[in-house]
Amino acid sequence: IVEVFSDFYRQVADSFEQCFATLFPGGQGRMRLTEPDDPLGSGVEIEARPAGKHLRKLGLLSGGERSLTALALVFAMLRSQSTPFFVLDEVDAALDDVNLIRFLRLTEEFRSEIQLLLISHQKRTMEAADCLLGVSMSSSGNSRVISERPGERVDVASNPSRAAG
Amino acid sequence: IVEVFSDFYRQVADSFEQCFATLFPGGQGRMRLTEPDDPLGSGVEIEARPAGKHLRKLGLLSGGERSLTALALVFAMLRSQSTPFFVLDEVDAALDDVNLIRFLRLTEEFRSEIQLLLISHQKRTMEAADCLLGVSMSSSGNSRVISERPGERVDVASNPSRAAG
Amino acid sequence: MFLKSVTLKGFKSFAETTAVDFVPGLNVVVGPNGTGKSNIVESIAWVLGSQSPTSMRSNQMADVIFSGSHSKPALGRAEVVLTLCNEDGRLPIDFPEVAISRSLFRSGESAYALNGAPSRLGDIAEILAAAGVGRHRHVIVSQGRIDAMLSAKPAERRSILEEAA
Amino acid sequence: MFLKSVTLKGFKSFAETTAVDFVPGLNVVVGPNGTGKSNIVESIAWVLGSQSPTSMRSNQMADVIFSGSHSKPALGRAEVVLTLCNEDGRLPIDFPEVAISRSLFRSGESAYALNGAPSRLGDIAEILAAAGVGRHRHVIVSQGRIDAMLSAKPAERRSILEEAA
Ligand SMILES: Nc1ncnc2c1ncn2[C@@H]1O[C@H](COP(=O)(O)OP(=O)(O)OP(=O)(O)O)[C@@H](O)[C@H]1O
Ligand SMILES: Nc1ncnc2c1ncn2[C@@H]1O[C@H](COP(=O)(O)OP(=O)(O)OP(=O)(O)O)[C@@H](O)[C@H]1O
Ligand SMILES: [Mg+2]
Ligand SMILES: [Mg+2]
Repeated sequence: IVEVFSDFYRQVADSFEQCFATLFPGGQGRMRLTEPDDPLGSGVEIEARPAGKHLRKLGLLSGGERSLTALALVFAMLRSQSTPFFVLDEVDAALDDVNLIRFLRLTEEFRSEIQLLLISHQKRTMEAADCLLGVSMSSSGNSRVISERPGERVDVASNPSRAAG
Repeated sequence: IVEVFSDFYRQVADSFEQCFATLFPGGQGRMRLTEPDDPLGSGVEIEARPAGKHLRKLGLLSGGERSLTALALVFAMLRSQSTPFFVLDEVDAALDDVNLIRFLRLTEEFRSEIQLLLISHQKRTMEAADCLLGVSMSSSGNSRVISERPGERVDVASNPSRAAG
Repeated sequence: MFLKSVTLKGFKSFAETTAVDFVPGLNVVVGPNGTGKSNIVESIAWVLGSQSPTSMRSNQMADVIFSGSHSKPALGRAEVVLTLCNEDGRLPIDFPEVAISRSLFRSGESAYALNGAPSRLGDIAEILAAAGVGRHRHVIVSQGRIDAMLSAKPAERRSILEEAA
Repeated sequence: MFLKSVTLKGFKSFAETTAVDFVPGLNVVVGPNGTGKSNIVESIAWVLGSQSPTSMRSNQMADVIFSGSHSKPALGRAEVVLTLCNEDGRLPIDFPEVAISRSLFRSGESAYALNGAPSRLGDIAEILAAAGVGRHRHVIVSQGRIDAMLSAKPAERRSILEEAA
């Protein structure tokens, strides 16, 4: 039991460092056992140090920095559990443009290993989609969905974020 | 004591209806005493009915609808207490473009009676500012602020939201 | 294994049968506030077996049944069908495509089915677990919940990891 | 009565003396994630007398003192000065401009001043209350906290209204 946890923990901790590095270039994220000599009972701490800053308490991170750190943890767990698909509802709401690009870069890394469903109001996230689903509500209070595959869109060439991807 | 509360409650409830109407044109918001015969002890309920929808539990509202309902309540309290200034940190994060315009219209209504400080990542909110404060962090991990009065900006004429205001 | 589609019928704001089709890569759902995007997310949590009305933003499961608008009467039943591509055989049943469905009537009566055959939640849950899809909360980050990922205490975080290992 | 400026010195990420100037109308603070916008919001809460490290996103008040970067050493003291325009006489002291300042040293020693004269928090709080500025939480909605406004139970909402009446 200790080994099952320790192996899994090691995988998540390694993936967390990698995902964090994608989201915070030049920064460093680590998971840490509060009691390393007690793998059976130890708690797990998260350390997040954005680029150019000192390591401080998690609470002192900004809203956007906290979102990114949480996303690094989420994706580290997904990879370690080989989850087949995952749904994220407006997790990019607090991200500025630069961090949004980094988040989309991380989702691109995972594209072949996990199917993602993102709800978003952010334009760049829409532009990164393989499939875009538009939801509307009719005046009769009933929801509808229209789907669009960006392969079919005329304006792909004018979207710089797609040009790169 | 009952009268002080009842008068204040009445003011807030009326302001809430008006603010809600600005944020949800065609909708209706109300505050309600859970025990109207017990003004000393009664709890206070909030009812929010967006345009074209039936009245449902507050929890069933969408993220953006909840933000707007909360903002109607906040502004109703501000007006009833004649608060001189108020600070709102990223309260527009969940709002789509149409609702953002409605929120900014509400802040415009309050412009002469209360000084507002908004933190935002939304472009329209920036365009509505009387004074825009840009915050940056130097590579030495130190924050700086630059302020800009849109009166001094060259591009006021090309901002439709300002042209109206 | 990936999601091919989710079909909502009478689930929350989806009065009429609505099929939402996905692709294996990055799917992005967009639309104005209050149109039903988070409702789609909840329909996936629900069909995967969520027993908690709180995950549906309510205290009563019956609130997931379409409750009417000014031009459409309330319905008596909600049904969601999730169709999964199983060509990689990750789900331990001998079908290239697997349809999981859940229905709820206003009486409180509910029903599950697997490829059209009446089924029990326990059996469906077992099959999903084999493919790395735990109970719904392991495949969804709900709106507003990303920050909570970081708020766990070290001991809580450890149990989350233990459960996942 | 309105805020003219807040000056931060050694407060969180503001190592150097930084004056943030406001206008009576709509002030909007913008900038990338992690640059210090919410820190400015917290400096206002802090100088108005907040006693709770939780409002500063920490469990220790000393965390508001600039703790250093790779090119700047940690400082020994944080100071915030809030300058208010009192030309309408809403603050019951005979000055057209009122400067409230708060300092905290690493020793834990703290000091308040009113227009340069050492003062006690109680006296400052009394003066502010007369102008409709209660304890900080009545003039600030912190990042991520707008939704919580709606989560209160009816009885809690009543007490919030009673306090404000
Ligand atoms: N049982 C029901 N019957 C009919 N409509 C419902 C029902 N439950 C919820 N709704 C409606 O669904 C809407 C909320 O939908 P949802 O939360 O999916 O919006 P959203 O698209 O995620 O918006 P946002 O961008 O603001 O998060 C509400 O306006 C609510 O009235
Ligand atoms: N005592 C301190 N000394 C130095 N830096 C600090 C201190 N406390 C917090 N910080 C830094 O302040 C930054 C957070 O600032 P803040 O929360 O104001 O960002 P923000 O501009 O609101 O960003 P966002 O748009 O993501 O909400 C963190 O990166 C943190 O490292
Ligand atoms: Mg939503
Ligand atoms: Mg912030």
